[in-house]
Amino acid sequence: MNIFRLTGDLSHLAAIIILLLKIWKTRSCAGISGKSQILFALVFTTRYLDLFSSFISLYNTVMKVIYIMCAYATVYLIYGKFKATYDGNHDTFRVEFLLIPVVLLAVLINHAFAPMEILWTFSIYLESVAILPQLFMISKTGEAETITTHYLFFLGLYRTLYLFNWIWRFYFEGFFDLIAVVAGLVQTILYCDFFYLYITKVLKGKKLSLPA
Amino acid sequence: EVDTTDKDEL
Repeated sequence: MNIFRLTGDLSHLAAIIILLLKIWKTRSCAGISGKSQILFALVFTTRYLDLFSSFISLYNTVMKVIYIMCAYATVYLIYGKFKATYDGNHDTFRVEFLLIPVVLLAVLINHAFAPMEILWTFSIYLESVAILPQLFMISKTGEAETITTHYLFFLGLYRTLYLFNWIWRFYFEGFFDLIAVVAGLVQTILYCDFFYLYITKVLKGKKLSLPA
Repeated sequence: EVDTTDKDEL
């Protein structure tokens, strides 16, 4: 555990809680892509199956359980409790275009051809692109609520901090996981455009809206 | 060399 890993995890947690609170407080999931949230629930489910097979640390177990529970709570709020406010007409990203290549890639490029390892690899690849339906939705409507942009910022920051964590681990522990690093790089790059808009607009008090 | 059992990261 190093400072980048810890702040990365906390940033991830902050993102998840910001989104849950936004939906709960406003009683609305307008502007939120339910598809991205289902993909994130799938990411956590397939990655954290080792909760049943191995114990790493209390921290590890608690965080995994919190992430999974929050992910399913978010999906429930969007498709259950606040379904009437879900903006399905703008949430039109074709997720099969992500899922099919990700499944194929996980089967072809993994550390070991074993069910648990393939599911872990699938979750790593899927996480890197799971935000695309959300970004697509924002590009379609041309705007995002400020609280939604805070959510996206912390979610993007999390994987960026993990990149520094991996640099740290490479130098000080000799640890290097090519699959995680490449997927993490892709994931971070997808947020770059958003980071630019967040810094130049939202942090200056303006709403995030894209030119028509 | 990656230890595939090292799943400490979240």
